[in-house]
Amino acid sequence: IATATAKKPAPMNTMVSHLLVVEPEKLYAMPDPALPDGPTKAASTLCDLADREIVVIIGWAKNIPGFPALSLADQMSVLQSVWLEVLLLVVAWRSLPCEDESVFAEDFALDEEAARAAGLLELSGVVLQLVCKYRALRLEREEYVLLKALALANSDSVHIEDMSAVQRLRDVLHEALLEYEVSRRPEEPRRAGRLLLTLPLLRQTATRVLNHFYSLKLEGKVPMHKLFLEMLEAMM
Amino acid sequence: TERHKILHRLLQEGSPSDI
Repeated sequence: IATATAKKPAPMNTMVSHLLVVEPEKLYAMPDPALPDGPTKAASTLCDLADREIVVIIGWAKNIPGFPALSLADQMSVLQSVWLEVLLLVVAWRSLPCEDESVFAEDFALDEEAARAAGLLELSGVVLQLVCKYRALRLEREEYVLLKALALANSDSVHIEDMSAVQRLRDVLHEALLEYEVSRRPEEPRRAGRLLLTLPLLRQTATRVLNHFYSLKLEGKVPMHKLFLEMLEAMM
Repeated sequence: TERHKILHRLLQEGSPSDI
């Protein structure tokens, strides 16, 4: 009986199970075949993809336990401040299996040469630095979904009215991460901390990517959808 | 919310239409 109990896998943390169920479907970039390849097409593809990803992220956030309980104003403040961090975590996760490629979507992955040709070398470089960190940690899907929800709850927006409600959301997710690591990775007692310590690089990466998009907006050569512009402006 | 009307609408109604 003792052996059977020891071999039985630990029950899945209910938060992790929930987060796995609400994981959104993959999006495709679908670059416009009518446009000639080059920086304008790449930037345009990326901005269009980001706009659709934001819609998906908003829908996903509504399924994060505790998020819908925030006031509408606070839900907006949280999303406006962290959407790009969440989006970058999605891209980093997609890029994990591919060495030296930034996988913005299943049909839009750039290696160094393609990134240079697309004028996205710098952007791809900062994404790859993040990917490198998660690859070194051998990030698992369960940890990824927890970290993504934590990135949402980790908003430091000065516009949040009820910070204690956001803190509660953060605490519940933090607790779920600790519980998951204790049950699944008891041999790595510092793993939860290591995962949380990737959040500063995620924020730094988001700031750099935001600057890239904002420069594109100022140049005015690439069409941007209204929601993307709205979210971009909210971060500036 | 006037400046952020699409986000507001998506959170409130959940309708991604006509963006």
